[in-house]
Amino acid sequence: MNVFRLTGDLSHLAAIIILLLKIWKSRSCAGISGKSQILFAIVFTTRYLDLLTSFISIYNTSMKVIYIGCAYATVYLIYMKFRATYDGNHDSFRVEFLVVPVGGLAVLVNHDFSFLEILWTFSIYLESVAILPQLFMISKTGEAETITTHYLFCLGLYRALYLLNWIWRFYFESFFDMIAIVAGVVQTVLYCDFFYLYITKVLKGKKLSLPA
Amino acid sequence: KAKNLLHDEL
Repeated sequence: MNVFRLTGDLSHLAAIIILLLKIWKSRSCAGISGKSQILFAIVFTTRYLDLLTSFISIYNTSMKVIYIGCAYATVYLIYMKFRATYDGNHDSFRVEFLVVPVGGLAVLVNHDFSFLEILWTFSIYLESVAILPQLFMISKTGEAETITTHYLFCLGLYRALYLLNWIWRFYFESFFDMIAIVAGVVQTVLYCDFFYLYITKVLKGKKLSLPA
Repeated sequence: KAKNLLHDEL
């Protein structure tokens, strides 16, 4: 464990909690892409099946349980409890265009052709593009609530910190996982224009509005 | 491919 990975995990946890609290407190999921949240639930489910097969640490296990629990709770709030506030018209990204190619790639490019390893690889590839429906929805509505931008900032920051973690681990532990690194770079790059808008607008107290 | 496939990261 190193400082980048720990702060990355905490940033990820913060994002998940911010979103859950935003929906719960405001009793509304306006501006939130339910499709992205379903993809994240799939990402955690396929990645953390090793909860059943291997134990790494209390921290590892508890974080995985929290991530999975919050992901499904968020999906439940969006599609069940507060479904009247779900903006399905703007959440129109065709996720099959993500899941199918990612599934195919996971079968072709992986570290080991075993069931759990292919699912882990699928989860890594899927996570790198899972935010696209959310970013697409914001581009369609042309704006985002400030709390949603904080959620996205923490979510984007987490994988950027993981990139620093992989540099650290390469240097100090001569560990590197090309699949995770490449997917992590793609994932972080997808946030770049959002990061620019967040830093130049939201941090200056303005509302995040895209040129419609 | 006996890589240590125990993924210790979240």
